[in-house]
Amino acid sequence: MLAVMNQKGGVGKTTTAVNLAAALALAGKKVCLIDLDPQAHASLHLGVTPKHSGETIYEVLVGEIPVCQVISEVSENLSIVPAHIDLAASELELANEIGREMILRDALASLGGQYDYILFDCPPSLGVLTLNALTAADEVLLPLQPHFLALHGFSKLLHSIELVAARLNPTLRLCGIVLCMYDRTTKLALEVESDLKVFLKEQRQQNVPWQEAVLFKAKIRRNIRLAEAPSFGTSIFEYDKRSNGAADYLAFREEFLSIQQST
Amino acid sequence: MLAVMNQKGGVGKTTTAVNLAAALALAGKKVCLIDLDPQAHASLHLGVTPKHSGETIYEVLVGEIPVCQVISEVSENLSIVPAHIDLAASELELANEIGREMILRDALASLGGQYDYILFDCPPSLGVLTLNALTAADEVLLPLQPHFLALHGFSKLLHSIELVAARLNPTLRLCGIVLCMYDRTTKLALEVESDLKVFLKEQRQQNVPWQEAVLFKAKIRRNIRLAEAPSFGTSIFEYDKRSNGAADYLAFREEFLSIQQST
Ligand SMILES: Nc1ncnc2c1ncn2[C@@H]1O[C@H](COP(=O)(O)OP(=O)(O)OP(=O)(O)O)[C@@H](O)[C@H]1O
Ligand SMILES: Nc1ncnc2c1ncn2[C@@H]1O[C@H](COP(=O)(O)OP(=O)(O)OP(=O)(O)O)[C@@H](O)[C@H]1O
Ligand SMILES: [Mg+2]
Ligand SMILES: [Mg+2]
Repeated sequence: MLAVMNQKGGVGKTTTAVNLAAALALAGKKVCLIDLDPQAHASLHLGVTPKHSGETIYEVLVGEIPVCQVISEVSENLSIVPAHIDLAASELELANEIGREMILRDALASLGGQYDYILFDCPPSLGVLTLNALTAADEVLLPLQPHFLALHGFSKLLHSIELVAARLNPTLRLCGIVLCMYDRTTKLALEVESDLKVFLKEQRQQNVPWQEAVLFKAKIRRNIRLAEAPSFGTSIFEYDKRSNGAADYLAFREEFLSIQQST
Repeated sequence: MLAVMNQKGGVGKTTTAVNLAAALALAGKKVCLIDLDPQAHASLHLGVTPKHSGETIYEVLVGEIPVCQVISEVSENLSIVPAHIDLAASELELANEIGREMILRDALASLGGQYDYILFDCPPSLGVLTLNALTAADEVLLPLQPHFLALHGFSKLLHSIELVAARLNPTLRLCGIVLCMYDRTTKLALEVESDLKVFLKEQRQQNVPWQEAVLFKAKIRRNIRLAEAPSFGTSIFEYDKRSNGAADYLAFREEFLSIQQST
């Protein structure tokens, strides 16, 4: 179970969650994508808007219906649990529940081994929804735009991962960082990339959840096709499989799978 | 008082709030920028990190200190009220306060006529902090990245503005939409721009808070200098005043001021 998260807005979480899920499905893996953002962009991206708001991750989290009832099949190997704006209320409603960060994990227990991968698309915050994803997940994937402000948020992010690992989910690890909207013609991208490499290398000696985290070699370049695909309600692969966006997410999938197999 | 808001992440709210504030200050206006994002990127962008977390907008909102005590002078005409990660707690703490959306407006009453412009940099959500900004503000400025997912969030945004205007702040109006990270070589940007123009034109006949909203002719082009400036703790004008980023924000300021004077 993989939480695709970053509290910084607009760094490519949804685009990565959707296209990695689709890429893994194309490789024959059974994948379920769980949209945890009240803005429901992952759901929109895959052309899934719940016919009525009654069958989304929100109803699952407040305990009204079991998760199997809201799973929507997108293609042979890819399913999604859609979100809805009602989910915005859950940040407050769940805030005072006992064990409020465990709710998602418990709700997904019934999925057993049905999927090879479950991916969570998180909203741009470190609130209750993201904490639920971190508590349910085995690993975290961090999409990051190589800009200065992104680096600043990075250390806060690690701190939250550390807290969740310490108090709620001891096996949580940061799988890696994938650079998105990468523009290699800019000095800034190269500087941020090298700062991250240095940091991750130093941390190999520490006993921390990101001890074995990688900075993926595959980078997702800026490619307008990736921004157009959501308007067709499909992943990049159905929209334009010859685009750089498709090529980059396939390369990323390959690297991701090889890392998964070596751990 | 101008709320720079958009619940979509990473569309240029902070970059616009900071650089419009700086541009207005350069034109001789007295400006106060209020950082309402727990991630404190506007504060970081202007090189203002509170020496200790005790003097930020958070303390003002929970009623511990008056706002004049936390104002930090950045330059002759530009001041900032910085944020701090503690502000994340206020989404929950203020949630159950009576009149919770009025707190910021009341806290700023003491600033009287000291500033020509007060700008709010909002976080990527429609939670308590953004609602406070909408309730305190006279006008809303919407930075928008011309992508498909941005259009989808736009109607939800208008709905929130409508509710605040109906229940809490009858004089609230949408001043306009400024397109950010604009790449005019892409079909997508041109399509989104034209969809917005058509929409705003139709709405001129309606009695709605966006009846007179403009789609600014000035567009902020993608320019790496705008992403580099925060690492120097200054606006684009101190960092690289010859850049396209600086030129675009100056053009935007001029158009903004001419609209302000005609209403
Ligand atoms: N590599 C890319 N090239 C071009 N556009 C991209 C790329 N990746 C994402 N986009 C577009 O940039 C915008 C932001 O991306 P996305 O929505 O995936 O980020 P996010 O981190 O999920 O945002 P949020 O914080 O709002 O959830 C979207 O309009 C998306 O279509
Ligand atoms: N026109 C531009 N050209 C290039 N980079 C830009 C431009 N505008 C903003 N950026 C960069 O893009 C990233 C996102 O912008 P910014 O932080 O201003 O958006 P935001 O809407 O405030 O994000 P959030 O939702 O996280 O508050 C930042 O790293 C910023 O430096
Ligand atoms: Mg998203
Ligand atoms: Mg911001």
